[in-house]
Amino acid sequence: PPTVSMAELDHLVQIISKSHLETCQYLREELQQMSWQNFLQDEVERYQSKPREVMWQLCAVKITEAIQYVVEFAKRIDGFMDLCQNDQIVLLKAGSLEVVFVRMCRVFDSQNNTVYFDGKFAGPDVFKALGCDDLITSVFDFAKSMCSLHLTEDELALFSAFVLLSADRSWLQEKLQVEKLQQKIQLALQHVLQKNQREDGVLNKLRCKVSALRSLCSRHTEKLSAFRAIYPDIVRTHFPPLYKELFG
Amino acid sequence: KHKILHQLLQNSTS
Repeated sequence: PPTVSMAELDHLVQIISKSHLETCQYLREELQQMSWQNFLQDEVERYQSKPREVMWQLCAVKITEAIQYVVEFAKRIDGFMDLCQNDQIVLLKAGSLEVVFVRMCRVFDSQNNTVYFDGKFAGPDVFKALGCDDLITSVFDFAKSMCSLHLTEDELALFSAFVLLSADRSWLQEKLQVEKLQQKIQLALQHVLQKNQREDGVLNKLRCKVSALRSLCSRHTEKLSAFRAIYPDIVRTHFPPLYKELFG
Repeated sequence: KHKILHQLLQNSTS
């Protein structure tokens, strides 16, 4: 592991937390002001009665919006822009949706099992028209278990950066450089967890989340290919170009 | 390939 001074770790924590807050799409205060408003039953039914392809397109748009913020986050992480462009793209292709899932716990209401979507808080039933009940249930379960860790914004920022800078992604050209950066981020995460006096188990719990994230993303890819097999023209002509670049 | 991603990466951070 690289030797890093305390001052360097503090600096890394500061930069990554700032980047996270500048690019997190919603501030916690803004969400609280929306007073955790849930969709009414007739609104839920309106989503449920949308044609499958329309609901898929809506979700693809929302995911793409969230991913654009993750790209901005990545760009502001110390060292990310120093990587070669191939590796920047490899890391974003593999990790941007994972970070969206990590960030989801900020807009998730554990008590009601709802997530902020399209202006209000939505339960899993809102997404019924997608025809992916099992995936949606897993995404909600993941958000709930992330919430139960009660991470602070700086812990969440560093965990997001750790996920994004995964050195074991396929097709990296300068694996060693990514590895060094990820190790530094891991040290910074440990440093923050210690400073925040979190119990020892949190880091291990976060490590388990890494494999859960991979499984969620590969299941998203499977569902997309199944959908594309039935509606190739909808994907080609109506889905956001960035979404197609990332998952096509 | 990855035209938009390239573009997003090249835009200066605002």
